Amino acid sequence: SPPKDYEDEVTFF
Amino acid sequence: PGLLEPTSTLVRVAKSASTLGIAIEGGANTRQPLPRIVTIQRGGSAHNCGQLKVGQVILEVNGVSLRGREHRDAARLIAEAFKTKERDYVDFLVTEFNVAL
Repeated sequence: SPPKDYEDEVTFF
Repeated sequence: PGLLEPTSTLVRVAKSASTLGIAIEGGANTRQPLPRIVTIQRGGSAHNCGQLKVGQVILEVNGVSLRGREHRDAARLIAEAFKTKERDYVDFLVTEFNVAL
């Protein structure tokens, strides 16, 4: 799969 | 403050649940240079606190600025703040205004 768009990076805590 | 001047609020989130229960997006070198809260999960510590809201931008965590920190670095700081046993709370300095301060 293509690399994830860094702009769309989301982290859940 | 003036009408266009962003106001910041200090929110102390007690570690009242096993998770913090938020999701963030953004970080340095993105269109959203400071992390923004995109989700607040019901039952998490942040939801229990009642003062954090989706759309708020996080300026500081426990007094540490997130300015200039890329997403993973900001996320690591937040995760460590929640994990540490030194405090039973996490302090967030947040602003309602989605601006690059």
